[in-house]
Amino acid sequence: MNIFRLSGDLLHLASIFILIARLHQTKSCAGISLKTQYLYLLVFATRYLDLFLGFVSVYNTLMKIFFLASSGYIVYLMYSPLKASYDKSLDSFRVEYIIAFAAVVALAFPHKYSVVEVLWSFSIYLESLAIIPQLFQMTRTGEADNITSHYVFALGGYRALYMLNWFYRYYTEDNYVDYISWIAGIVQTALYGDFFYIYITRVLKGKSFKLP
Amino acid sequence: DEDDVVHDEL
Repeated sequence: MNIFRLSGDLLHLASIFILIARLHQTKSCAGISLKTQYLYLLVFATRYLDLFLGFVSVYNTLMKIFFLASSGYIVYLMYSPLKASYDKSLDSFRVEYIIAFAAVVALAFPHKYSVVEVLWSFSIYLESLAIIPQLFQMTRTGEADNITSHYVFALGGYRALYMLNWFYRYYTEDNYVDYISWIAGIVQTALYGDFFYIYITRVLKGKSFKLP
Repeated sequence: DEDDVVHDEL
């Protein structure tokens, strides 16, 4: 564990708390992509199968349980109590493409051909693309409320911090490299490029998230 | 076995 990874995990945790607070406060899920949330649930469900297979640390186990439970809870909130505020027509990105792409890449380049490893690779590639429906919806409507912007920023920042963590690990752990994490992490962080720019130039200056 | 990949990150 190092400071970059810990900060990344905490930012990831914060993003989920921000989203749940947003859903509770406004009692609405307008502006939030249910498809992205479904994808995160799928990401955690396929990656954290290893909860039953091995033990890393109490921290690791508790975080995994939290990510699984919270993503399930968010999907439940959007699917059931807040369903009336969900506008399906705005959340129109075809996620089948994302799932199929992640599946093909995971099958082509896993670390090892075992069910758990292929699912792990699938979850890493899927996570790198899972924000696309959310970004797509924000681009389509051209705006987002501030708390939703904070949510997306925290989510993007988390993977950017993980990249610093991998640099750190490369130098401190005998050239440690996980190329799947690196490739997916670069893709994931790059996807946020435009968003980060608008967030920093507008939202942090007290204006709303609006596309020019 | 020895070839098992360890994923210690979240």
